[in-house]
Amino acid sequence: GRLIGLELHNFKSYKDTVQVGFGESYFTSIIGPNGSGKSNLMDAISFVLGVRSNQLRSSALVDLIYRGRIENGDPDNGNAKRMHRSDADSEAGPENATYSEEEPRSAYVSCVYQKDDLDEPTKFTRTINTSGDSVYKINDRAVSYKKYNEELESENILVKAKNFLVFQGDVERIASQGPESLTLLLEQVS
Amino acid sequence: GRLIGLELHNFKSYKDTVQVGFGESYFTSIIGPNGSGKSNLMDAISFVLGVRSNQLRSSALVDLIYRGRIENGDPDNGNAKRMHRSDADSEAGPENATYSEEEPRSAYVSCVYQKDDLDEPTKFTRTINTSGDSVYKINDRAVSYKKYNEELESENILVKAKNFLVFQGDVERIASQGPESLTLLLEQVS
Amino acid sequence: RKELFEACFKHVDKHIDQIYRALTKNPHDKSELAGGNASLTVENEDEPYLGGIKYFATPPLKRFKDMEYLSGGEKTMAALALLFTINSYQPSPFFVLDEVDAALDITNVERIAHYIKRNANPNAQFIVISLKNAMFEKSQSLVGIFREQEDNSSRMVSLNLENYDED
Amino acid sequence: RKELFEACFKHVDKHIDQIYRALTKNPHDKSELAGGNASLTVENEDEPYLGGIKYFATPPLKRFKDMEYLSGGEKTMAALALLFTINSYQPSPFFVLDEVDAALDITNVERIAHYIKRNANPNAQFIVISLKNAMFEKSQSLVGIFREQEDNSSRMVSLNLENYDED
Ligand SMILES: Nc1ncnc2c1ncn2[C@@H]1O[C@H](COP(=O)(O)OP(=O)(O)OP(=O)(O)O)[C@@H](O)[C@H]1O
Ligand SMILES: Nc1ncnc2c1ncn2[C@@H]1O[C@H](COP(=O)(O)OP(=O)(O)OP(=O)(O)O)[C@@H](O)[C@H]1O
Ligand SMILES: [Mg+2]
Ligand SMILES: [Mg+2]
Repeated sequence: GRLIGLELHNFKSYKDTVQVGFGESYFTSIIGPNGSGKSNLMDAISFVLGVRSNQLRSSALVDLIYRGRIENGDPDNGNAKRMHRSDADSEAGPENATYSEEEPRSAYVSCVYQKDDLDEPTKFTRTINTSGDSVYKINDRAVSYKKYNEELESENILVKAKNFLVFQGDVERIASQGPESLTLLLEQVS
Repeated sequence: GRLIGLELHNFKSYKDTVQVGFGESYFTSIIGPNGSGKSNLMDAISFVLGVRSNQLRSSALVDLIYRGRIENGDPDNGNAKRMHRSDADSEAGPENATYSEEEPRSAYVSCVYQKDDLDEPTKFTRTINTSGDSVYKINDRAVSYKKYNEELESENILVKAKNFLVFQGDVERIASQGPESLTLLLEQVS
Repeated sequence: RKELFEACFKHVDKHIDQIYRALTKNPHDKSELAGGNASLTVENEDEPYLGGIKYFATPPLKRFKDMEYLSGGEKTMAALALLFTINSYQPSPFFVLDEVDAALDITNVERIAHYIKRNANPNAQFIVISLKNAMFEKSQSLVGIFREQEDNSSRMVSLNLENYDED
Repeated sequence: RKELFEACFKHVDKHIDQIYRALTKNPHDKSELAGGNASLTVENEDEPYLGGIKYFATPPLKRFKDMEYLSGGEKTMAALALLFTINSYQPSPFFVLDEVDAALDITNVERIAHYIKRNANPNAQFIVISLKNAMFEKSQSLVGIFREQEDNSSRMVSLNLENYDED
């Protein structure tokens, strides 16, 4: 099978809806400057495949929803006291952010996948809302996570093992991981 | 003050004696292909300044001594059983290696440092032998580690804080280190 | 359980050396001697899934095989060989690699790009994030990401490289 | 103890924003608005050395300041700013940096190279290991490392770049 394309809606740094197709290419490179959103695109792929969020760099699933408008006031968390006013216009994160009228309340990522033995492609969609709940759909019909994962496993997309994803900064660890960790990986794959 | 040059003797991948001078340059780049020995040169600088060995990538100080000749036989460690003979000519490491007549028994690194208020440069030398002992010399006279470290500290070379060394793969951690760890660094510097 | 694990292990063990050698020899070198060596060892012979599995790799013309002795770039090459070998047991339809070439010099970037190009096919799709020309200029298509400042949003454009002639 | 710590903290706190801004604006941009923002916060006001110190950085034209939101390259820039600022309290006579530019795109490599060039002086020596032309072509001298295969050893050659004319 092959990945035909993706659609992102309010996912991380991607406001509104964006689509990308891979066409006939089986070697596609993603390029752009630092901070442009390349790793966020990989996060989108991992997200739609059902990868658990601790790998996605965000401490909470709600952090994956696009946030654009700068809010006034001082949204510092906890007891940290700021020494400067110079960054009053930037935020620590969404823990204390109140969701204004204009911020999106949900985000989704869809991937369109062509199975070898079917004519029609299969669409996998995962939606997240501000309460942190994920909804999984196959061809726009809601399914359980178990069913979603089984469908992917039947295509050798082993989300638990993640043996086809290498996150930024992670590659050397594959070689230097401890022996027990390598055993675990082989177990997950078999 | 400034670093004038280094001399390495049987240190890591540098067989016999090599020297490098920095001349008048205050911005020097070290370049070369993967595996050529660039990080080993940084290890040499850290070593001669008295950095504790866990930062130097080698689990034991004796691993820092140049080893060149391939020994016959099967030097696998512990109970690991090899499945192939194809790498019978490479070694796991020195734990089971018997030191042959031809392998060096000691290694040293010297750095020549010009203090601002002296005419003559100061030479710092650290030697390591196969029993894992370090010998510290200033201008070729043996001194205690305490004296050696104090002499460096008087030049603002704070070996404990390592606030002037960034090892390969380490830079992002400086920003993402936990708050307690940043406090510790500021304490070591002050 | 033991059978499943051993089937997977035997496959990886059988192919790791060949794949590591393919990655570490020069792209146009056809000789059998070129490239490094890699191997696995089991700590617990009878019940391998209970013990650890150690990975060793020796770069071309080098002596040591412990990971502790490998440089940053050498470790990356060894890691990619292991990753590709493990994946080949139950090949996934696509790979997503984010800046795996960060520690590689230009020669090694070319080796990886070359390996991907040779192995990519309609059932093995490679999606590679890279900052290095030597990597992305070999791909069939590019997805360019940029920030739309006024909108405070990331945007994407696609470019099919095969529409351009090789010079 | 508290006084020593506070003296160091006050210095870093005072300068971090300015140094982060110097690193993140365009090299030839002289405006005051250019560049990002950075700051520190103490968790324990009365006895700061007993609590943690949090570091925040917001890249130019971005919104968030938590490290969790920064990309690989943005984190590297923030880290270098913090490193240079902490060091400036008790400036060491030299720096040794090993491939700190691994995650940086060419524009950011140039910013770092430019910053080093501007700040390097007889009392602040920079020794930088790099695989990237945009970094090492700005240095005053090069030390080239290579492997002497027959001897199974690393070797060094030095080259003074200032002997060559700028074209
Ligand atoms: N929920 C969100 N809403 C808006 N912007 C976000 C959100 N989460 C992350 N971002 C932004 O995404 C950017 C990071 O993008 P990403 O990590 O994809 O960059 P990158 O292209 O991989 O860069 P690099 O080459 O440095 O690795 C950050 O600047 C961050 O502010
Ligand atoms: N004690 C030793 N004796 C001989 N060779 C050694 C010893 N210790 C390490 N080496 C060799 O040094 C090499 C690693 O060198 P180093 O880490 O400096 O490379 P590098 O130039 O930094 O490469 P990269 O660009 O990939 O980071 C390894 O190939 C290793 O075999
Ligand atoms: Mg990234
Ligand atoms: Mg290195």
